[in-house]
Amino acid sequence: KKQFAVIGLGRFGTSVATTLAQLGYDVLAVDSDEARVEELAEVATHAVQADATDIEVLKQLGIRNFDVVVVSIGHNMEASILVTLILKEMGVKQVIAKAGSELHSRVLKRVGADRVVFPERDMGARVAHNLVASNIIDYIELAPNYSLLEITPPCEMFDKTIRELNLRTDYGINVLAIKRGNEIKVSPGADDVIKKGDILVVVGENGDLKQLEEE
Amino acid sequence: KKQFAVIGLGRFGTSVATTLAQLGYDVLAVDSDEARVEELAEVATHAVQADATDIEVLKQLGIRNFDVVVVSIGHNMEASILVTLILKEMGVKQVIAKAGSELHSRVLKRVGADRVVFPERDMGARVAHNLVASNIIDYIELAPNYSLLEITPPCEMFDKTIRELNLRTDYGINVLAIKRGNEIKVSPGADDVIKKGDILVVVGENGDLKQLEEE
Ligand SMILES: Nc1ncnc2c1ncn2[C@@H]1O[C@H](COP(=O)(O)OP(=O)(O)OP(=O)(O)O)[C@@H](O)[C@H]1O
Ligand SMILES: Nc1ncnc2c1ncn2[C@@H]1O[C@H](COP(=O)(O)OP(=O)(O)OP(=O)(O)O)[C@@H](O)[C@H]1O
Repeated sequence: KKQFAVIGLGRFGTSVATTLAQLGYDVLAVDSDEARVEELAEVATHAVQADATDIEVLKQLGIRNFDVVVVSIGHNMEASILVTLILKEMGVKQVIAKAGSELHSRVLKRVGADRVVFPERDMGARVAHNLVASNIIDYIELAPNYSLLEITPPCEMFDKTIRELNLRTDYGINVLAIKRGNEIKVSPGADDVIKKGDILVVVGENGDLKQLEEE
Repeated sequence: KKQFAVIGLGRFGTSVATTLAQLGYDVLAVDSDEARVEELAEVATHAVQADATDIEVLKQLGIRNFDVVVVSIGHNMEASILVTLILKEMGVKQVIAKAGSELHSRVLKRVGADRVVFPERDMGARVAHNLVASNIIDYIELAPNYSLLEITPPCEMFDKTIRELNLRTDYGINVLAIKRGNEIKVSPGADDVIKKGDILVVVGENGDLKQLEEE
């Protein structure tokens, strides 16, 4: 089973560590701030206060033996870069680093980050897309020109079946699920009816999906 | 056309404002920090330095006339809550607020936030899921227990058709698309073949999806 370490217990790092622990994995959580270490003490396998730019401390923690280390130090760009460099030089197989900007990301890649993530930037784009089309509840770009939307159906769809609406043949749209209240019906059938108040989870090409959007 | 304001130009707020502008909408960008306002000056329709907890300033900006205001003040919980309260009391139709914790989120809802977002928390969960199953490239939870994954297919699927694999009937999994190199085939047919090197975009219940994951 893979062993994980998360360095930097801000909101993102805390969420990574907590989710990994919930999925049943061993997680070493590290932060220079005692209070943040305390918060993860019950959740992580080990929670340690340390300045991660200190090579000696990292050696003592045996960090080179971890399969994956997440460097989620946000505002201190220098520390984020140094820690990433040190980890790769020590031979850690996979280092995932959080970046706050394009420039930060380029430096992280240069010092060996295997992967860079942009939580705030990516979520900002998603929120913006779904603010623009009011009936879009969630928007996720799966590939250039191909997206997943959660939408409230336009009124011309009320009380019609999926077959009647011909969504796949006429619109090129695949209805993955219908959410109604607290229920979710996955892979609905051709005779399922769409009702006012439903939330449809749909996928298709962006041009086709635009037909479902309401201003 | 809707008019948007973004208060708090951290990484998330900047991304929301930038994306809205790219989508062709008018955006008012507000921050108490001059430097951050400067960075958005070319991007936003208007970029203003202001302390958003100051009701007089918000009135001068005509903020009550905006359709949607995003409150993306992160670490200053008090400011984030006060601004949200003020906006709702002034009659702004839709206020989206960024929360840093569950507690923060509950207070925001109490003071009237129409929607609360958790960029770092949600992204942390996504990254954790895809670190755990090495062939998961992206993971998005669409609803409790129902997710979308982008995965590299396990080798037992190579050179078999979707029909042969019986993914929907046997596994309860819906293959939305097959990405091969730069091509993406959306809503593949029953006779489409899965090849080594493909990326499959699949949806289904979490228990069913687990069968596709490789350690
Ligand atoms: N040298 C270091 N060693 C260990 N931890 C560090 C070091 N430098 C910063 N940290 C920790 O990294 C954590 C995250 O940093 P910070 O809060 O600046 O990032 P952030 O991007 O705002 O986080 P998030 O957006 O995920 O909440 C902090 O808890 C901080 O104490
Ligand atoms: N009262 C206020 N009025 C206007 N802007 C404010 C106010 N208080 C804070 N801000 C601004 O909000 C912005 C975002 O806040 P902060 O950087 O603490 O959040 P954050 O959650 O770390 O951001 P992100 O994670 O999106 O980068 C900052 O640029 C800050 O200047």
